Amino acid sequence: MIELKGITRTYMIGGTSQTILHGIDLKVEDGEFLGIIGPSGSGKSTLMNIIGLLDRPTTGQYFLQDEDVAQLDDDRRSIIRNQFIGFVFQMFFLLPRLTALENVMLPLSYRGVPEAKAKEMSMQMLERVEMAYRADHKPSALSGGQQQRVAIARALVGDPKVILADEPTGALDSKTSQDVMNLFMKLQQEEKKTVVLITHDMKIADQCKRHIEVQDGRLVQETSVGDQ
Amino acid sequence: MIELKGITRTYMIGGTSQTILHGIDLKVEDGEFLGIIGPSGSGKSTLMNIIGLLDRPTTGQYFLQDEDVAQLDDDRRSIIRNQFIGFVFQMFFLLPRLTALENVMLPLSYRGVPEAKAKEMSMQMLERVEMAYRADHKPSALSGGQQQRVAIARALVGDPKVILADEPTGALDSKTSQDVMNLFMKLQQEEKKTVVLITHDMKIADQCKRHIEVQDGRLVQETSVGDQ
Ligand SMILES: Nc1ncnc2c1ncn2[C@@H]1O[C@H](COP(=O)(O)OP(=O)(O)OP(=O)(O)O)[C@@H](O)[C@H]1O
Ligand SMILES: Nc1ncnc2c1ncn2[C@@H]1O[C@H](COP(=O)(O)OP(=O)(O)OP(=O)(O)O)[C@@H](O)[C@H]1O
Ligand SMILES: [Mg+2]
Ligand SMILES: [Mg+2]
Repeated sequence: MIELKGITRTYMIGGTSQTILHGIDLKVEDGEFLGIIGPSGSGKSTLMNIIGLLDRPTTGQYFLQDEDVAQLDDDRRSIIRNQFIGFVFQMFFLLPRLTALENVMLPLSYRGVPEAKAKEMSMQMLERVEMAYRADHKPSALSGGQQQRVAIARALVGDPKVILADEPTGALDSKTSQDVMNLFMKLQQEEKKTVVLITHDMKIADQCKRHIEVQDGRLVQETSVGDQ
Repeated sequence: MIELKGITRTYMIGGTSQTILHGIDLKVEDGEFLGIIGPSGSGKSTLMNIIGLLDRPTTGQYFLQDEDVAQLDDDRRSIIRNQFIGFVFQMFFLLPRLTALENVMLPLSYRGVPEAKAKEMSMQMLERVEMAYRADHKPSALSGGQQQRVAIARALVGDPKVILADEPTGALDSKTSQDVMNLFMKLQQEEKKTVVLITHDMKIADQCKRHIEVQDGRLVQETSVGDQ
């Protein structure tokens, strides 16, 4: 489903070049549940943004369903992203002038889903993350963990094949974190979705069937549940 | 040092009134290390914003060093806040057009500290959170955990008497989280600072000498290390 070969990412900053990802090779099968761990600043979000077609690698190939998507034009990548991928951002990136409900409806409106249908699907998804009672609040009138859950609802509402979640429980208490984890696991087990999630929480990482560790922009170790 | 009596906070939203904090009484002694826990949306940040003079209670009294500060005018509250309080925001709130270093220097420039001195103090504080190597990056060129550490450095650079930290390790891996916790504990033990920190991480909460729990806008339980 997802295959990265020799992925590097380099930034130019203040005239010098900084390499953030150094030749990453990674294969994620359909229906897998992969956890990504690693120290702050190691390159996890950068890697996730490349997988999510939000950023281009500097060198390397990225095969999504056997098509090399790294070098497609922006429009093509946007279409693929909107169809296939649900992304929960580390910084949420909710639109400040829209309510929680309107934020969740956004991916559906890009696809041309009629408003009444989009509203119904979005309220259902907000229910699943226990945020329906705040549907009419704008992000500034939501707590940190409430914003995170709205971002999760928005990532899932379009029924994506691949769910990419960048620290989706970072702002949540342990009960709500587990509810979110249960939701992801249900989607992977019952609907065969592929889930890749970045986390700093070992309680969450240990529930991922497989996890990989990033350090200084390289993949350093793999753990599968079978190994422990 | 800090005493809240009968603090309530109500918002008007869409024509109806929602009460977020219901009659909170809380005393925090000088030099205490207090942890605040509780479910997402329970009112922790709202409570912290009132303690940090960023928000006014709807009713109730707030004595800071025996002065009722709840009803002082905005200018007076700003001055007190800048002198006494260092605040680590749950959402960081770094200024996007300034570098990490410039963001940390900001509280010092409000106090009229000369630039060369402000720069030196800020680089030292960035060293303490291991962020000196990214001093010249703007927030968009920093990882989530790096932004959080810059926000911590900015809260501490002015040597405040009271440190209020809203989920200061939410974006950090466990080693970096413990480094931050060690820094707060050092400041409290060696420099007698008062620390109030909100956390979802029980490993962090258990290191606070005392912790209180918020549920639905009320304080429901107190735990001191002595009770366990
Ligand atoms: N636009 C940019 N220009 C230069 N460097 C950048 C840019 N964006 C990110 N970086 C650097 O890339 C490195 C990796 O960032 P990334 O966001 O991938 O880390 P991360 O592993 O997700 O960290 P965290 O756990 O703190 O979220 C960091 O050192 C960061 O400073
Ligand atoms: N401007 C506002 N108008 C109306 N309701 C608000 C506003 N700001 C916050 N709220 C509500 O107040 C409640 C408490 O929010 P608060 O940010 O204090 O929660 P919290 O305990 O910090 O949660 P978290 O752990 O998710 O950060 C939430 O239900 C939120 O929706
Ligand atoms: Mg990250
Ligand atoms: Mg909060």
